[in-house]
Amino acid sequence: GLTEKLQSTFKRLRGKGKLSEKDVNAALREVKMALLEADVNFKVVKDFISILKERAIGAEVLESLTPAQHVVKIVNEELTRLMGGEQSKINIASKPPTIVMLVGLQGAGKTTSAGKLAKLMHKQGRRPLLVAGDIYRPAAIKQLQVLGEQLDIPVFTMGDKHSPVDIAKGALQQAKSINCDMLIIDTAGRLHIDEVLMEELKAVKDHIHPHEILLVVDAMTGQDAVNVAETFNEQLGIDGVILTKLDGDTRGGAALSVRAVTNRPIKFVGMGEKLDALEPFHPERLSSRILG
Amino acid sequence: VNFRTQIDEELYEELEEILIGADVGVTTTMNLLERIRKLVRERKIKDPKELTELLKEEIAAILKDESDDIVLNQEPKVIMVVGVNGVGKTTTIGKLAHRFQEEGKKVLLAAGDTFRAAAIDQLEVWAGRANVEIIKHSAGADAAAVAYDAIVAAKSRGADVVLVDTAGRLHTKTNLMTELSKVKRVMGKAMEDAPHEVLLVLDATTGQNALSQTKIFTEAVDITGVVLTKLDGTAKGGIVIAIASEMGVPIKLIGVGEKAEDLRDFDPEEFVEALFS
Ligand SMILES: Nc1nc2c(ncn2[C@@H]2O[C@H](COP(=O)(O)OP(=O)(O)OP(=O)(O)O)[C@@H](O)[C@H]2O)c(=O)[nH]1
Ligand SMILES: Nc1nc2c(ncn2[C@@H]2O[C@H](COP(=O)(O)OP(=O)(O)OP(=O)(O)O)[C@@H](O)[C@H]2O)c(=O)[nH]1
Ligand SMILES: [Mg+2]
Ligand SMILES: [Mg+2]
Repeated sequence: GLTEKLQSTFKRLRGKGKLSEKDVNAALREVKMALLEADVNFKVVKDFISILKERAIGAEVLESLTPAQHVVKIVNEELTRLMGGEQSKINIASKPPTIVMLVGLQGAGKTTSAGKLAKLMHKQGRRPLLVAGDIYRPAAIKQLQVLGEQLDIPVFTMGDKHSPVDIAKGALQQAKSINCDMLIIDTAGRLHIDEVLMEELKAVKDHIHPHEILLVVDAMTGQDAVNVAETFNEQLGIDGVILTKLDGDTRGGAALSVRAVTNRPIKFVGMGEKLDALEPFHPERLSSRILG
Repeated sequence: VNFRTQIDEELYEELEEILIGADVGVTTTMNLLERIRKLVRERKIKDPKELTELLKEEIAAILKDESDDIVLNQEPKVIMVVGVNGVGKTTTIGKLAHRFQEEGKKVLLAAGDTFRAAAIDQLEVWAGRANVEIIKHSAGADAAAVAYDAIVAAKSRGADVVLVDTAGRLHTKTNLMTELSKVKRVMGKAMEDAPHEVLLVLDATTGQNALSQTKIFTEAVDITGVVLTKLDGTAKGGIVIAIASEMGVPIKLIGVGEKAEDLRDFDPEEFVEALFS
């Protein structure tokens, strides 16, 4: 991992006495490579390295007997700090129902995460209503209905001939009449550059004012994570992120990119296809995974 | 890059950022730029435009080596579609069904994802759209049995091509990869040499993990080609350069949207132009 790479970098420099700024730059170059290979966006890496450099050229590293360990310690601290604390909860509205809306690119894991979130909320004593807001993808409504059946959680649908705005409004009515205190709205996957579909999301937001808009991001996303997160946040505004498919072997650098450009917390991580595979986000775990 | 008047370190840094930003990856980017530096020295190149064109040609050459078309040269041609979750396997099969149908071919779909909620329903909608037949069992049935039955049905109905959908699975799940190998083996029992094509679907938004996916799926089912989807977004899919050069897997098709007609043959030159735009 990074520690080994840094140790060999500093080994080559031993016997020169105190470390110089040039030596620290060599170490920072190793950190840069590790982050890029972990899929962190190159602009985010640039900014992060300059933050690190300020700390790394202090006496802490230059006079250390174990400079490699010290650099790794600083990197871990800065990464964990950037990732933010744990905020793995849905902010409950003072007046029910709490409205949660899941958005994101095609195939990111929104529908599955909607089911997982409903299960978690139900376990925490809430009465969620799943809302079939994807009127485009073949069998998307059926997919959510199957999940609802598996969970014994109600699913609101108006079929695929009504607009997502009408569906959201209808769901709000239904939630009040069947005494559900939470709406979890599944939306169709869309490109952040699709103006028509981004307008559709804004329209839903304007009509029913969700308390939480969660961006669902695939953990194996590469450099593009920055474009997606930035655009969704600028156009729609997001309150948090669900990072999915973290049960694979991707390093997950997209998480750092998304956090850096939106400053929003990663609230949950998807760790599998089953409906119980939703876990709270642990920043230190993801930091060490990114560093490899 | 278009306004530079000389070749200097700034130009190389700019090219490095374009490549890294396109998910080409650190190692492949360094190798490419090292090769360009060498050529610039050898050929005494002074014009930055010429250098950039040289870089584009180098990349296109890597990709050309490996690109290939899907030919319907078996009765029926059996095509298996695999990949991790959510990349676009089912949609790509819908697009292929549409393409072959338009070419006057008799197409049969196999609903080989017996696991995910409404996976069979989803493929059924695509079958309806392309006006082709579909072989399906109930949810939870044995995927290998569906594939087997589909090939048997294709032979007896004189289908030209069978498209076999499979459940998405992360390559790190050994038991699921073993299941996939079994599905392939069982297909070979229904027809010798089947499947004739095994297409790995990769999402253009995926970063370096695509390399690991390609490696493990190749080990499990011997990939004959890659379909790179979602190129209609802002992701460039640069990881295919490493895949072509390090693994010799041909990139055959690209997905550029969610509709039936949003499928194109892979064109190395177009791909490289888009990478630099
Ligand atoms: N291994 C794994 N698979 C996941 C996870 N979350 C979702 N999936 C799978 O990813 C695939 C896509 O999930 P969906 O929920 O359909 O994604 P989506 O964002 O709703 O897709 P669209 O509606 O088409 O945009 C499915 O095969 C899911 O089972 C996860 O955390 N781990
Ligand atoms: N924009 C865009 N979306 C695509 C493309 N190909 C597929 N999609 C979308 O990606 C999402 C996932 O597609 P699926 O075909 O369900 O993917 P899959 O690999 O079969 O998913 P699983 O079976 O759950 O593993 C759907 O919303 C598709 O419409 C493409 O080329 N461009
Ligand atoms: Mg969905
Ligand atoms: Mg599928």
